Amino acid sequence: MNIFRLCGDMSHLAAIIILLLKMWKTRSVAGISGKSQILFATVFTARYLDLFTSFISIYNTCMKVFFIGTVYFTIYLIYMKFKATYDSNHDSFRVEFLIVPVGGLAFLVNHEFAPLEIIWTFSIYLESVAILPQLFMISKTGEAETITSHYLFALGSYRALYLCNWIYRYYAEGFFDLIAVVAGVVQTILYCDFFYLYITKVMKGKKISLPA
Amino acid sequence: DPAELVKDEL
Repeated sequence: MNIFRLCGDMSHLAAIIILLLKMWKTRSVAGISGKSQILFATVFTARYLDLFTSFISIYNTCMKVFFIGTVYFTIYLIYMKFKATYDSNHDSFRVEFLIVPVGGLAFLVNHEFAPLEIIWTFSIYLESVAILPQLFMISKTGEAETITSHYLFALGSYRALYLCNWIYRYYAEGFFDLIAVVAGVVQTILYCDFFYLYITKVMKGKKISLPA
Repeated sequence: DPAELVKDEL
């Protein structure tokens, strides 16, 4: 563990808590993409299959349980409890255009042609594009609530911090995983446009409103 | 083998 990875995990944790607070306080899931949350649930389920088989640390296990538990609770809030506020018309990204290519790529490019390794690779590739339905929804509605912007900023920062973690681990431990790094770079790049809007607007107290 | 190492990350 290093400071970059710890900050990354905390940023990820903060994003999930911000999202849950937004939903619970406003009792609304307006502006939130249910499809992205379903993709995140797939990512966590595929990545944490070893939750019960391999023990890394208390921290690792607690975080995995928390991430899996909260993402399914978020899906419950979107599609059941606050279903009336779910904007399905604007949440229209075709996720099959993500899952099929990512699934194929995981078969072709991986470290080892073994079931658990391919599933893990699939979760890494899927996570890098899982936010697209959410960003697509914001571009369609033309705006994002400020609290949703904070959620996205924390979520985008998490993988950017992981990139720093991999740089650190490369020099400190000689550790390097090309698949995780490339997917992490793609994932962070997808947020750049949003980061720009967040820093130039939200930090000045304005709302994010894209030219619709 | 990098595949073994990375599994200690979330």
